[in-house]
Amino acid sequence: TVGCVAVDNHGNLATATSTGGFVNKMVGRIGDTPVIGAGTYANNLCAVSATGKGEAIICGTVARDVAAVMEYKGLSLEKAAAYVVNERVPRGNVGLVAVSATGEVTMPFNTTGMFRACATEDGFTEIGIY
Amino acid sequence: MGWAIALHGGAGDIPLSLPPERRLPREAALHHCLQIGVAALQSQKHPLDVVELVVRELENFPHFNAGKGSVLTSIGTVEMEAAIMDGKTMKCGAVSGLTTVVNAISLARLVMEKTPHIYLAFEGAEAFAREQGVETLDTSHFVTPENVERLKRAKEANRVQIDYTQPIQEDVKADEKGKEDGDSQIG
Repeated sequence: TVGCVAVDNHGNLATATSTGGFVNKMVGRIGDTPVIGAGTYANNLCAVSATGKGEAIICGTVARDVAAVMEYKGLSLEKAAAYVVNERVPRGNVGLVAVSATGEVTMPFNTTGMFRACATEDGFTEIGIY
Repeated sequence: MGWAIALHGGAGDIPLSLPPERRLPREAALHHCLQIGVAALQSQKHPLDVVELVVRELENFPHFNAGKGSVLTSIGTVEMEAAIMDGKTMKCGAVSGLTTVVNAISLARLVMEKTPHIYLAFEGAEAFAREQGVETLDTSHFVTPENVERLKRAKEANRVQIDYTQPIQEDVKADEKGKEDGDSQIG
């Protein structure tokens, strides 16, 4: 799976995700990527793109949950995403990248690793796996 | 407040001993795609254009599980899927079951912008792709030798795999025999 989230100086947010799914998946199976709110979601607070086991991400409504936790619990993006990844989905199943309307970035995962990268206007850049 | 961008190339059981020949090309691709996204944001492109641009690049990179390099179904075919969403308008588009579309993410955006729907799948999505004139190629374009081998190993072990899964060991395969799920649900 691949994905990208971005926010501009005006707070405009967007997300995109694309995938081939599982190795050896049944013909006709769809995963979380095209299910809006599961693996892909954006509103006026944040943009989220997820990766991992699609079935778990659908059941956890992962991407929408990050936005909902921000909206209803008032948490920051980082805390909301960490809560969803660590508390709402079984370990070994999910990773996500997310940005907020105020330019926060977070890339949590509960798998062994996730290929990821980010950059912000203030010059911060990160590329990581583990 | 400032611009920000983040991207991923999949998650899973990535061994700490991942060989350089597998790690370095992926890191280079992430760096390349990040630079494209940063440049687009710096030139005032809308984030919707930025995420589509970056994901198209990632789809074209054969070491990631999307576009060229997509993993295979149980019968050796590809069925690709994608979604895109704009935060301000909450408009979105999604596609699945694609077998010939080179950049699924751009077809998802066309679903968002050119139809009254948010999701098209399988034959309908393929027909829409041809109607819109997006680039398509024979399905063999998307199949890599590495993924043919991964499918072979997965079928031998009778399990599915997420983006990154360590090679199946013979003793593990033996241990899984008779288990209804094995570890197929977590890759």
